Amino acid sequence: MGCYHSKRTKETPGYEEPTVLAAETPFTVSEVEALYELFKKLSSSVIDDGLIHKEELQLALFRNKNRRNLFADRIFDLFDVKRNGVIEFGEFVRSLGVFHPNAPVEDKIHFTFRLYDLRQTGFIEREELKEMVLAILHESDLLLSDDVVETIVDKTFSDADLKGDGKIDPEEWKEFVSKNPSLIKNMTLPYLKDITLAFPSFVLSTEVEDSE
Amino acid sequence: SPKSPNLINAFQLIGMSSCLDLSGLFEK
Repeated sequence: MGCYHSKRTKETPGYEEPTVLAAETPFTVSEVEALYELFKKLSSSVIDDGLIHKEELQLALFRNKNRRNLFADRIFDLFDVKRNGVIEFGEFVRSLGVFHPNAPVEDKIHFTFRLYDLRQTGFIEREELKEMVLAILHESDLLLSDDVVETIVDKTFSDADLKGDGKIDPEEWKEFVSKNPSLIKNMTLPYLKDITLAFPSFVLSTEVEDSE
Repeated sequence: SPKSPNLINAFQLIGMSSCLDLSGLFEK
């Protein structure tokens, strides 16, 4: 990892050293530094306090800080590991690490399970699945009759609920994803491999040599 | 077991949500 000696003072609450974050994620130190540039941009877009608020995530995703959405809320909640209403830099990097092309598939499957376990019961339940289907239909202005929605939910649920106990557990979810790998397509962001190109401003000032 | 080729998987439908595509975070 090399010898790290920071000359910079990071006063941002929740800031963690790139060397520490790189050791715990698929990112290199340079990539973590580049992510800090992105983090600074996002965390100052509405409230300039070095923390990402929900409105700032909504602004980044929708170009509208007031647009609420079930899935954006879930993404925010999963990134906000400490559940204190904001995303800190360390939380941001560790969560994005799951989206890295080199992150373990197991982590991606686990993340999607938690994403869809809306009420955090440890299971994806039929009502949650229907709620998410209705949310995507509403979001996309797509009209489907309730009968069609029920049929889609029933079919999917019976395919995934191998034990037939009315809920999808993590093991069943893993099996279902293995049969339908496109379900974790959103969990890989190719951009993360090029993050140092997207946010290169740090390169001239970086103080750490990557070990890779 | 028989399959229903014309029926979209509910999770595939959910995955179409733009909110689940975080690439928007990287747009300048």
